[in-house]
Amino acid sequence: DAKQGNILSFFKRV
Amino acid sequence: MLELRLVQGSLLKKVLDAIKELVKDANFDCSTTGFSLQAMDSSHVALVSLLLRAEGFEHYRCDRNLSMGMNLDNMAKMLKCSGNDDIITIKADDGSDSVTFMFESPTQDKISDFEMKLMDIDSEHLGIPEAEYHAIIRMPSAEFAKICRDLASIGDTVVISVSKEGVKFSTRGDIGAANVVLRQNTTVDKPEEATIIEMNEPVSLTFALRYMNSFTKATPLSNIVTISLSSELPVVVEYKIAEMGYIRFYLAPKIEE
Repeated sequence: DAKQGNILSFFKRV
Repeated sequence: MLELRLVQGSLLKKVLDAIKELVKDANFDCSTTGFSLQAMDSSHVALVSLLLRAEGFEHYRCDRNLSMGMNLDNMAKMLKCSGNDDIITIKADDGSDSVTFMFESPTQDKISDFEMKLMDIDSEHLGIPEAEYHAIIRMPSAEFAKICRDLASIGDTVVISVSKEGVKFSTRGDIGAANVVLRQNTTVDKPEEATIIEMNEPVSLTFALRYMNSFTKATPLSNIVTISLSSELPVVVEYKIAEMGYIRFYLAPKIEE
C-alpha cells in the first residue's frame, strides 16, 4: 500500500 | 481595534462550512491586506489557506496585525444564528479575549450581536513556495464534487492522471473499480461550464478521497475549481471567492513505499 505523505515534508515552517 | 463589515455575510458562513470539517481550531490573522487563515488538519496531511482581501469588505479597519484563535465549530454555531441576507460585522478590541459578530438584517430592523471567547492556539505558519505545476485543471466545481463523491463509494484513494487524452480520476476497492475521464471542453454555453486542461508534462498522483471530499464542502463558494498538480508537490484545490480572495486546499499525495 502507498504511504500517506505529510505536508510538513513539502512546506517548511517560517 | 478591528472592525470588518461584510455586506454578503452568507459568504462567511460558506467559508466556515468549507473548512470546519478539516480544521477544528485556527488562528484568523487580520492585517491591512485582509482577513486570512492558514491551518493544517490534525494529522498534517492537508493544509487550508484562506484569504478575504480588505477591499472585499464594505468597511475594513484593522489598526494593528491581530491573530485571533477560534474554535471553528463554535464560530459556525454563532454564524448560523445570522440570517442568510444579513450583513455581518466582526469586531474585536486590541488585547481582548473575545470577538463579536454583529448581524444586521438588510432592512436594519433586527440587529444582534454574539460574543465568542477567543483561544490561544500555537500555530505554525508554513511557507508555500511559488511553483510551476505539471498540469492545471479548471472545471465546474459541482462536477469535481460529484466525481469525488462517486469514487468514494467504490474506493478510498483516487489516482489523478493528466495526459494528452485528458484527465483521468481512478479508484479501486473491494467491490470493483472506476475510471472517470474528462476531456477539455470549451464549447459550452457559459464559461463556468468549461473544462480546461493545461498540461506542461504528464503527471499521475494518488490522494486520499476522504480529504478530497472534505475540500468539496467549498463548492457553494465558487462554480469553478482549479486543481494544480506536480509530481513533487501537494495538489492544490482552489476555490476563488468572488471579488474577495480564495480558499486553497493543499493535500500531500500518497507515496509508493
